[in-house]
Amino acid sequence: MKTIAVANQKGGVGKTTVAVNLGAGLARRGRKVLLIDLDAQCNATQIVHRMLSESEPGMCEVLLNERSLTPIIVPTKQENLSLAPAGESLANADLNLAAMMGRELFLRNLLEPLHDQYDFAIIDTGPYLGLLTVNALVAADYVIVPVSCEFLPLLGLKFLLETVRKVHDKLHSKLKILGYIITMYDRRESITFQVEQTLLDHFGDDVFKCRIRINTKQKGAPGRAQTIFAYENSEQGRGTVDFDSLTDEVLARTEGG
Amino acid sequence: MKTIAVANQKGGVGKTTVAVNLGAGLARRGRKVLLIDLDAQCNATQIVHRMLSESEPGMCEVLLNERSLTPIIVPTKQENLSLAPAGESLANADLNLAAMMGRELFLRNLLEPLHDQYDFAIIDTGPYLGLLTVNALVAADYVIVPVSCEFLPLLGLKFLLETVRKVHDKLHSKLKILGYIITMYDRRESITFQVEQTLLDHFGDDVFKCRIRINTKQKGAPGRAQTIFAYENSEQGRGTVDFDSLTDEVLARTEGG
Ligand SMILES: Nc1ncnc2c1ncn2[C@@H]1O[C@H](COP(=O)(O)OP(=O)(O)OP(=O)(O)O)[C@@H](O)[C@H]1O
Ligand SMILES: Nc1ncnc2c1ncn2[C@@H]1O[C@H](COP(=O)(O)OP(=O)(O)OP(=O)(O)O)[C@@H](O)[C@H]1O
Ligand SMILES: [Mg+2]
Ligand SMILES: [Mg+2]
Repeated sequence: MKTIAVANQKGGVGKTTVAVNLGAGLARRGRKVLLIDLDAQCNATQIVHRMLSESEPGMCEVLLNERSLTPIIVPTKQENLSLAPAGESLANADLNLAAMMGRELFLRNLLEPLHDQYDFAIIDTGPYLGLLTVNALVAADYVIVPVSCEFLPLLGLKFLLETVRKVHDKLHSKLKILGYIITMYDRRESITFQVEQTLLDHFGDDVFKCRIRINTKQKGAPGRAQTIFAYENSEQGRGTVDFDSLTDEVLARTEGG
Repeated sequence: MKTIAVANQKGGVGKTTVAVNLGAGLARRGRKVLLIDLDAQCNATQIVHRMLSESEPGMCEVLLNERSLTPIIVPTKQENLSLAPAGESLANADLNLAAMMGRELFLRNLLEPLHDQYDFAIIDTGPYLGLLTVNALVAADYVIVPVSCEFLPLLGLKFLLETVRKVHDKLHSKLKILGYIITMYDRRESITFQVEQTLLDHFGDDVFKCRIRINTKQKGAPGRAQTIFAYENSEQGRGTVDFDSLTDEVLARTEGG
């Protein structure tokens, strides 16, 4: 199993959209995929499943009690895509984890027994660099960093790369940045090309070749609790084409495809 | 002094853009305004000031050591607008605050002595509902909630309102929601009207009448470290008109203007 964390502490850059649709893209290719929702907003859970009721255990219960992940994993409408959902209690996980021994390793230990059951695990993280995100980075083989074509998200990369470097040096030396994916790419705006050029200058080939174009269907799809593939229901749909290309590139970078 | 927190744990909905440009809008009307950056991303600080160096104290140092705010306050290019900046150390404030007695009240106590020096204090918060955001809610008289015209931000309001209610019941009974401001309003997309209608149905007059329209200049202004007023430099600019109307409504709701 290859584990990919999708992370960027800047809010609203497309982390959930990338995690959900890359997960679905890999599942459409027949890979067995586990999507893990580690964001207290529970957005990925709302898109491919539904909000958990108070009595249903989610990622928080499993992390804090070091139980197995298996009992909370649910199927989704996309074949080959399963979900480890987040519940509302995840909002308090950080403070609870802070006092526990080995707190950065909890998720990695939970994923260990699932290695043979899935080809990929994709972790959606929230817009901050706290213990939950650190758990995701320690559990991951790779990190994908979504960057939207705006100025403020560029500034935030410095903090993210510092955190990735610290995790790499202190907790998990095999962690690699799989790539930077440019999202909400809008050819009508000059800032799009400025941001693109800045990223290419700084990160070169680490920037994925494909672009996730601006697409109003991406704003609507979560409202129908659908992935972009199901929402567009067409192989030529803008989001379908974009996420198919991202899926191609991720497979090439991980399986040497 | 009237204190307004700008909060919504959903990422990228326009919290910083509203905090900075409302602060500037009020300052342009001759009100003395203190902008407080309580987001570990330091975006407001980068827009109206610059990143702090490691040796310069910011909001984190002041909060944890319960020192006075005054020594860290800096002027900005906008007359009547001052800033209490955030430094990189704010990212660790949450875990440090967690163990301290009265941890939710730190910011309120810091603002107490400034009551006669400013007409308004505007607090920018980060995209999460942790102790820093709770500090902002406890210190505030009002909360402004930016909501962008997309589906996922709507879902997040439930969590935010639960937190506001808890703060109101347990820590600060005078906290009021000043209003919901619809941001990134794009008449070309049907989802804009669906979100608008849903908000009006749920919150009625609590929704500000003005809309902050989609405006590519808002994406560029932070790159020039300017407010939208300075960037557009025209009373007819789209952002200038929108933020002038928001300023009008905020004054009407707080000063009964
Ligand atoms: N390509 C796109 N075109 C237009 N809108 C998009 C696109 N991708 C995502 N969106 C919309 O932009 C908003 C932000 O995306 P998303 O929620 O995936 O970001 P995020 O980084 O996960 O946010 P958070 O920081 O809150 O977790 C959502 O409302 C989403 O529907
Ligand atoms: N009216 C607008 N039109 C177009 N772009 C906008 C508008 N308002 C803000 N933006 C851009 O959208 C992005 C998100 O806005 P902003 O950073 O203010 O949101 P935020 O809620 O503070 O994000 P975070 O959750 O990371 O703190 C920024 O790059 C900003 O420049
Ligand atoms: Mg998300
Ligand atoms: Mg912000």
